[in-house]
Amino acid sequence: MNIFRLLGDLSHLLAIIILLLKIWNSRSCAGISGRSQFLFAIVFTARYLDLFFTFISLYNTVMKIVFLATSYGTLYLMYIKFKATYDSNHDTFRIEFLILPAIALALLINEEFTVIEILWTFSIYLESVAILPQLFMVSKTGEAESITSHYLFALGSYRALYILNWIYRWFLTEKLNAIAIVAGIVQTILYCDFFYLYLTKVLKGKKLQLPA
Amino acid sequence: GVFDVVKDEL
Repeated sequence: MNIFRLLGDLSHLLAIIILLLKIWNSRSCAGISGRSQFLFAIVFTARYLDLFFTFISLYNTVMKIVFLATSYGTLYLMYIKFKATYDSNHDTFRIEFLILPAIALALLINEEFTVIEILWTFSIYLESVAILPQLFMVSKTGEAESITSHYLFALGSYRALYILNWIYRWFLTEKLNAIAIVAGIVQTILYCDFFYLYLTKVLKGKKLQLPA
Repeated sequence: GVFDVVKDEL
């Protein structure tokens, strides 16, 4: 464990907590893409199956349980408890165009052809594009609440910090995973447009407006 | 090698 990876995981956890608090306190999921949250739940489910038969550390196990519980909790809030506030008209990104290529790519490019490895690889590929429905929804609605932009900033920062973690581990000649690194770079690049707007607008108190 | 796989990350 290094400071970059710890900050990355905490940023990820912060993002999930910000989202849960936003939905719970405002009793509304307006502006939030249920499709992205659905993809995140798939990502965690496919990746954390090893939860039940490999123990790496207490931290690792606890965080996996927290991420699984909070992602399904978010789905519950969005699709059941506060379903009436879910903006399905603007949450229209075709997620099959994300899931199917991720499955195909995981079957073609992976470290070893086993079920657990294919599922892990699929979750890595899917995670790199899972935010697209949310970014698409923000561009369609033309703006986002500031709390949603804080959520996106924390979520985007998590994988950016992981890139620093991989650089750090490379200098320590620790073992690395090329698939996770390439997908992590793609994932972070998708946020660049948003990062620019967040740093130049939201932090100056303006509303976040993505060019439609 | 450096790209041997270790799944200790979340």
